[in-house]
Order: sequence, then structure tokens, then C-alpha cells
Amino acid sequence: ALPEWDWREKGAVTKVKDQGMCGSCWAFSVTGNVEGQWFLKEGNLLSLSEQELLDCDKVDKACLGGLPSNAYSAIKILGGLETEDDYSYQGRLQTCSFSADKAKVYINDSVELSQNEHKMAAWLAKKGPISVAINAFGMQFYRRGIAHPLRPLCSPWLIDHAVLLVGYGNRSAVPFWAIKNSWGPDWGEQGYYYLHRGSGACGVNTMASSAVVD
Amino acid sequence: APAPPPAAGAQAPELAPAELLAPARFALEMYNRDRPAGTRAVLGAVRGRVRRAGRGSLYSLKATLEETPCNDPTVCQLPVSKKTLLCSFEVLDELGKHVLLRRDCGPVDTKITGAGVAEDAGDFTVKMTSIFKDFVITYNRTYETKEEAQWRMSIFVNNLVRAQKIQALDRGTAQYGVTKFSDLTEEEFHTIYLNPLLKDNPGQKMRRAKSVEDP
Repeated sequence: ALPEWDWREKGAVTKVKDQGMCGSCWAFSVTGNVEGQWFLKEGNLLSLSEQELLDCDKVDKACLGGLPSNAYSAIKILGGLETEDDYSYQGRLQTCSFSADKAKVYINDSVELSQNEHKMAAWLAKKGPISVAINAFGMQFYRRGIAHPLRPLCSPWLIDHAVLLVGYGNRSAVPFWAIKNSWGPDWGEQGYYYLHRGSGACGVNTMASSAVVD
Repeated sequence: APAPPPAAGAQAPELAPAELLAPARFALEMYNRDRPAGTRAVLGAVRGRVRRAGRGSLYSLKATLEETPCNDPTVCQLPVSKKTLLCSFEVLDELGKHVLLRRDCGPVDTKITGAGVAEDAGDFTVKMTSIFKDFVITYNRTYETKEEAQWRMSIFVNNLVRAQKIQALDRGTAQYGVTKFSDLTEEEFHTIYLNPLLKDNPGQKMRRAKSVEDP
């Protein structure tokens, strides 16, 4: 892998969004990944609809949680994702109003990525932002810097938050993942979380996945 | 050879202080981590027990720590705890490598210190009220009743202490403190913002991606 990479600098990442009082992080993680995959394939960045997933992915549970793997399937079955403008975020479950005619983006498949963080970094630099899930220990009070909680406090077995890896690098020799969160730009470092890279911190390597756009 | 683990319900033997020094010093080091030089605590009395299993030893320690005063309310412990703290630590020693599993410190009963403490506590309340007001303004919070505002402030103060503990146990460069979630209990935060399905649901099986180094 290259020593550092940041998809924000390449124009592959939309602005930080806010899930509001709703456990819909899984939808934001997946739309962020699809936005990146579509950008790499088609060259244009579209902000995509999380509300479509909340309303129309019947396997997941909207604000009560969901899984990226189910969301990819739902996007395939539905026939694509509408844009944020066409199907805007409300932060609560509503009746599904997806229209195939308005779908702007499709995916062909989804893949599970290696748990090796070197391989994850290599994949990210070449293929785009990665959907991951982490243990959110300490994030309620996180303000800035690279988080590296003790492993017993941030167990990989207690994953409870889905986010998007958009880059990696080193700050003063401390390796980090740059993570796009969905709690608004007024949290963390302008909405981003920086987590130690290379130690499996908070289970960042346990549920890495991506959509595939052919 | 390690001693056999004690039978269920049996108390592990209390150890002589010399045997507790290494884990106690480690616990103190973790406690003092990231504290400014002038505010570091020193170790007082120590007692404790050990449970040994396999290659590891779990030390349950009770220790008193003596703290020097500190005036910044976003950094300091409660003023009543600034002199002597009674701490419970659990330290795992695996092949000589220590890990702090639990740290719980509280003030030793200092009622006898009298008026000085009362003044400090009053000063602390004023400072906390000011910080909470800043939080309410910054994040545009509104509470329906005075009682709710007081309840939220008590959560806010507890959360500042929690953030300090998380800060003390972080091995990176992260800073923890007041955020827009600082008036929520841990349970509220988990229920509203997090996703419990992730930890126990495998979801749909996906095929493995090819490594990017593959030809």
C-alpha cells in the first residue's frame, strides 16, 4: 500500500451527513461506499439516499439498526439508489416510495474484504472508500486526534457502529484510518474520526466490505 | 509454577505488599498517564489479592492515591477527591505484560476537612454550571422544565468525569471531552445512535474480494 491516501482529496467523498436521533449508521456507511464506487466508475460524485434504505430494505430495521451486507442486497433487488435530493433523509421509518425511474446509481455485487489492515489499505487506495463497522467505545466524547483505546475496553466482539474508511496515513508517526462518520460536521474533526491503524483497534478490520459496480 | 485457581466462591489469599508493588505501580502509571506533571498522583497504601490461571495473574488491588490540587475543571477530578482517593484496580499480568482492566477511584471520606472542601465544592459547581451553559448555547439545547435541565446537568458532569477516564486509558493522541452528546446517559446514547444488530447478526454472506496485489 502507498504510505498515505485520502479519497476526500480526490473528490470521491460527499460532505459529512447527520443521521440524527436514529440508528441508521449502516445506511450511511453503505451509501458512502456506493458514492465512492460510482465516482470511481463513472467519474461523477452523487449524494445518495439513505432514506430509501431505511424505508425499502425490509431485512434491516431502519432506525433500530441494520447490516451493510443486507443493504447491498436491497440495493441490488430494488434496482439502484435514488439521490439525496430525490429521496431526502427524514431520520425515521416511512413508507417506501422508491421509484426505479429515479434511480441514478446501481450496483452489481458486493464483496467482503480482507481483515489484514495492510491489505485493506492497499484495497482502499486502489478501489475506493470501504464500509466498516467498529466498536464505538469513547466516541460519545471524542473531539480530535487519533483514538487508540485499550483492547479490553474496545473489543472487536462488541461492534455497534458502521462508518466509512476514506483514507489512511500517519500523524507524527502514529498510523491512522480517516473515518467518515454520520453524526454531522459538529462532531469530531469536522465529522471525521481518526482511529489507530494496524492493531485491529475497536474491530475496524472485522466487517470491511464494498459494493461492486461493473 | 502458578498456583491452582481458587475453588468457586473461595477468596484468593491476600498478598504481601511487596508482591503488589509491580501491578500497583503499573496501575498508578496508567492513572497518571497524560496528566500534567504538577497534577500526578502518588501511591499510598496498597493491599490486594491475586488469582492465577495458566500464564496469567489477575490482581485485584485497593490502593490510596494522593493527588495534588488542580484548578482547571475540564481536567480535574471533583474537588472533594483531590487529596486522597481510594481506588480499586484490576491488573492482568500475562507473562510480565500488564494490562489495566478496571479502574474505579473515588474520594476518601473527607468530611473532617470542613469548610475548605465546602468552598471548593461550591466553586466547582459554579465552574460546572458555566461549562454546562456554554454547552447549552453551543449545541442549542432546550429543556422543557427546570428539573430536566438539572437532571441533564448532572448527566453532563458525570460524563465529563467519564471522558477523563476514557482519556486516561487511551493510548493514542485522541482528546475526549464535551461533545454534542455530553448530556446523554450512556444508555441513551447507545439506544439512539448505535446499532446493536452489528454485533450478533452475521447478515448475508458475501464473496471474498480479490486482493489488489493479485494478478
